[in-house]
Order: sequence, then C-alpha cells, then structure tokens
Amino acid sequence: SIFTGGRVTQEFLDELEEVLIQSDVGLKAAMALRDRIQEENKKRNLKTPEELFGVMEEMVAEILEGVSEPLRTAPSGPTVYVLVGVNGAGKTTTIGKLAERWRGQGKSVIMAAADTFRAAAQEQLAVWAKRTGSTIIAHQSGSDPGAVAFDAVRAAISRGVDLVLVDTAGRLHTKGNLMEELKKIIRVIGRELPGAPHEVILVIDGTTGQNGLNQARVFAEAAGVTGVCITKLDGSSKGGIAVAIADELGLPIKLVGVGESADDLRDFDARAFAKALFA
Amino acid sequence: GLSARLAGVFKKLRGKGKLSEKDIDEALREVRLSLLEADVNFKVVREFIAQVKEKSLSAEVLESLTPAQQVIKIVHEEMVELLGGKAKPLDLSGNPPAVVVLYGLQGSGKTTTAGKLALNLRKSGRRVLLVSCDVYRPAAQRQLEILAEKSGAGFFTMDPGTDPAAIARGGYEKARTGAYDVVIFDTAGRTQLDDEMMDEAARIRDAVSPRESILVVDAMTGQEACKVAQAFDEKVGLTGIILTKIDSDARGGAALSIAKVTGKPIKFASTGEKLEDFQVFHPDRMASRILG
Ligand SMILES: Nc1nc2c(ncn2[C@@H]2O[C@H](COP(=O)(O)OP(=O)(O)OP(=O)(O)O)[C@@H](O)[C@H]2O)c(=O)[nH]1
Ligand SMILES: Nc1nc2c(ncn2[C@@H]2O[C@H](COP(=O)(O)OP(=O)(O)OP(=O)(O)O)[C@@H](O)[C@H]2O)c(=O)[nH]1
Ligand SMILES: [Mg+2]
Ligand SMILES: [Mg+2]
Repeated sequence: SIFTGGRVTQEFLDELEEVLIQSDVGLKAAMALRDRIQEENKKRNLKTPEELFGVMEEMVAEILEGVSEPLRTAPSGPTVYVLVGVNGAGKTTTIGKLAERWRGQGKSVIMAAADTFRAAAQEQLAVWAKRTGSTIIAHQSGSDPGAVAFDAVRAAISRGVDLVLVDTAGRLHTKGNLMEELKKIIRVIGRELPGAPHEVILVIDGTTGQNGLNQARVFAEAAGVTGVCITKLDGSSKGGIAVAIADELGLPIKLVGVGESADDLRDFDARAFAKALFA
Repeated sequence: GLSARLAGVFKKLRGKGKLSEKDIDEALREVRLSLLEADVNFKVVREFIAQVKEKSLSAEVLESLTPAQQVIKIVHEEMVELLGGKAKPLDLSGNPPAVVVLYGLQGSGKTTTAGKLALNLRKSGRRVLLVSCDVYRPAAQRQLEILAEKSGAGFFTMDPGTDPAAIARGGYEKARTGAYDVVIFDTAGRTQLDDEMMDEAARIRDAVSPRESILVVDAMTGQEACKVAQAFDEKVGLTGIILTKIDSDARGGAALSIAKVTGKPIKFASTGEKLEDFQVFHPDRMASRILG
C-alpha cells in the first residue's frame, strides 16, 4: 500500500510525480511539486492519500491563482481582443465562442478576418459571424492583415461597436518573420485606438506537451500576451502545460475551451482545473 | 544535450575500472529525463529504458573507454528501430482507386495533409480525388476544395446535412467511375472520448474499405498521444501515421510513443504550411531530434 504506517513512501511520491507528468505539467514542475509535498508532509505529517492529494491540489491551484486576472474590457469605447497562437490551436473557434458570449449580453461584435493566408480562413470566420449575429470585416485573400485589423477597429469606433475580435493566422513561434507580422498587427491596432488591444489572448491546444511553454515564452515576448486560453479540454488531455506557463512565465490562464460549439467556453477556474488534474 | 549530460555522468564514475549495473542505472536516469522532456509518454519511457538497459549491460559498454558514446549509440539504434527502421511508402497496391482515409484529433493538420498527399501523388503522375467527409467544421469542405484546386486533384463532397459515410460512398463511386488512381478522404477532427464520432469513423472505414487508414498527429502532442493512437487503432485499424508541424521546435516524443503502442509505420512528415512542405519520414533524423 502507498502509505505504510501512516507515512508517505517514496513509491507514493513516484506515483504522484507520474500523475503530474502524465498531465503534461512537465518534468520541472512535477519534480518541484514532489519536493514541496515531501516538505509539507514532514511539517504536517499527512496520514491519508486523500489528505496528500488535497494538499497537492491546493499547491497547483495556488500557482494558477497567483497569476490570475479577469478579462479586461475598455473603460469606454470598443474593447479589442486579438487571438494569437500556433496553427490549429483553436483561435477562430474561440472567437466564435467569445462573440456568442458578448452577443448573449446584448453587446455588438465585429470580427476582423485578419487571417488572410490560410485556405478558407475568412469563410470559416464568416460562418461564425453569421451564427452569432456579428459583423465581419474582411479583405481579399492575401491582403495585409494589419489593414483588416485597422478597418475593423475604425469601424467599431465609428459605429459604436462594443467588441472587436481579431482573428490572426496560425503561426509557429519559431518563424521570426511571422512573429514580426504579428507585432505589426498589434502596433496598428494600438495606434488606431489607444489602450488597444485590451487583451492579446494566446490560444494553446490542451493536448500540447512541453512545446507549449516555448510557444508561450516567444509569443509573450513578441506579442505582449495578456492572457491564455487552453482549448480542447473535452479531450483526454489534462492541459497541465497551463501550470508550467503560469509558474514559469506568470501568464494568467483566463479561458478554457471544452468543445466545438458556440457555448463551449468557460472562464478559467483554478480549483476545478487542479482537481481535474488528479481525477 | 544528452551526449554532454551522459558524458558528465560517466566522467564521475571513471577510474572505477569496469562499470556496474548501478552505474548504468545512473546514466539511464539522464536518458529518462531527456525523453520525458521530449514528451515521450512516461510508460513508453519506462519500457524503452528497460530495453536499453538490457543492451547496455554488455562487456562492450561496461568495459568501454567511452561508455557515454556506447549508451547513446544503443539509445539511438533502439529508437530508430522503434520508429520504423527505414522509411515505408504509401500502400497503393491492388485495383484502383487506392483508398486512403485520414483521421485525427481536431486541428492536427488532416485537411492540409490531404492536399499535400494529393500534390505528392500528382507529381508521380497519378490522378487523385479529394473527398471531404467533414460536415461539421465551418467551411471545411471549401478548405479542401481550394486545396484540390491548388494540387490539381479532383474534388467531391455533398451537402453538409449528409451523413459522412454516405459522402464517403459517393466519393468512392466518383473515384471508381472517374478513373482516379487514388481517392483521399478527409474526415472531421474528433477526440477518442466521443463514442458517436468514433463510431462514425468506423462507418466511414466500412463504407470504403481503405488501403491506408492514417492517423494525422501534431508533433507537439503531449502524454496523451498513446491513448489517442491506441483508441483510433482499435476502432478503425490504422495502417500508418503522418506527423505534422515538425517545422516547429517540438522535440516530437509523441512519435516514439505512438510507434511503440501501435507498431504502425510513420510514413510522412509535414514540414510547413505550403502544400510542397511534405517529406517521406526519416526515422534516424527523428531519433536525433527527440534525443535533443
Ligand atoms: N474538441 C474541441 N475542439 C476544438 C476546441 N476549440 C477548437 N476546436 C477545434 O479545433 C479545430 C481547429 O480550430 P480552429 O478554430 O480552426 O483553430 P485555429 O487556431 O484558428 O487554426 P488556424 O487558423 O489554422 O491556425 C477545429 O476543428 C475546432 O472545431 C475545443 O475546445 N474542443
Ligand atoms: N507550420 C505548419 N502548419 C501546418 C502543418 N500542417 C498543417 N498546418 C496548419 O495547421 C492548421 C490546421 O490544419 P488543418 O489542415 O485545418 O487541420 P485539421 O486536422 O484538418 O483540422 P480539423 O479539421 O479542424 O480537425 C492550419 O493552419 C494548417 O495550415 C505543418 O506541417 N506545419
Ligand atoms: Mg483560424
Ligand atoms: Mg480539417
């Protein structure tokens, strides 16, 4: 048995470390948490597995809560969110979900189809605009993404629209020229509307392993990420990379995607997330 | 990298004459850490290390003047073997049209891969039909239609309200009567936890009896790669894997995990967003990359 005579054994700590590794928190975080729980056990003399898992959940929740922040909105005028991230993470779908949420509150939404590169990217966003009753601003395929973002912010200001959601093309953080393009899109938005974008949301696929940390590091540095959305947590992956991102980079996890429908978006709940890691 | 870390471990143990099993264990701990950092599944790492240990307890290693190099050599060889030894081609044997179906998690790169495969086959002079069985994702059918135009392939689909298996049957008929050499079916992204969607995957397979049933996997996938691949393999019977987005800096340990649990060959690697960014998979290059 894992606890012998009420003491925590090395076997149990090994198993605990494996549960953490299995959830993609990464080796560094797993080993650090293992050391901390060992210390904690010396102090508190934990008697049962339930107690120990409880303390572990607490530690993970604290790491996530420590950097948490709500989604920002503009004090007046349009709020602008830019969604960024690597290819296929779930940016376009998350924009659809955010639009659904704001429309549900009676707010007006403009979607900027600033992915002018990928096949049918604008058509995909147009479907979401139709589904959510949002306006879409799009240019020709291959046109300058900054110009699309510019037009969308301009339109929002002149029409008194509440929210602008800027969809960007998937891009690997390893591609310098694409990261420069992203910086330009964000600069253009900021020049047109001071204080914007109010959120640069990094979308991370919940099935991602340790590369998610590299992604977050580079996007944070280049694009000034203000919050993270972890998608696809309705799959079997636990999204533990969120822990590494919060712990090492101090980025707040703000949203979670749990499916492909318009209402499959949740505010990040650190406690629930920590609990699910050990479920 | 790993070589330096292993060399460091063995340097500490030098001057003791012949190495012991305990020394090998210490060295293999470094290998274990490296593989976990590379996202190889922790169970696969455990089995892999046991395999490597067995091979490392030989006179060749224990009495070597350069044991670190010997261990790395064994690790690399075992990995290359697991990853499929040498590159395996697409199976297009039998009467045309050869049927290829692509499956995978949401966003793994299936639709783009369908276009790349089509271009690749077109370059060898084959007539290719691309069929979209994705009636769920907004503009998925249009996305594949554009890729068909770009790759010089034919395109087929039906109204989004149609059952994907019925679209598959229709696509197969068109491929047969239209004298296509290969017909590639793009399916909707799905998670293996969705029973209904996994049943649909099996029905698509039953509708067209594929020569190749391929799992399209993102190179950055983490620990769950094993469970995902196993579930798809059990449900539809995979014949091969395609690894995508290896133009990233992901170490790609998922490739090793999947190769280990399914035993199926990784046939291609997708190396970018353009249709030309597509190569035959090289196990030796992947092994070096995973080891880091
Ligand atoms: N199961 C599940 N699927 C999701 C979730 N979020 C997005 N997806 C799916 O993931 C796939 C990719 O989503 P997109 O929104 O196109 O991703 P993207 O980041 O815009 O992709 P690119 O623009 O090509 O880089 C689609 O099939 C979505 O339906 C989620 O939370 N759960
Ligand atoms: N950098 C890079 N991007 C890729 C590669 N393969 C595909 N992509 C991109 O990844 C994103 C997702 O590709 P899709 O082909 O839409 O993926 P999918 O599996 O069909 O997605 P769903 O149908 O929603 O499940 C797109 O932005 C592609 O351009 C690759 O090898 N490298
Ligand atoms: Mg998109
Ligand atoms: Mg697709």
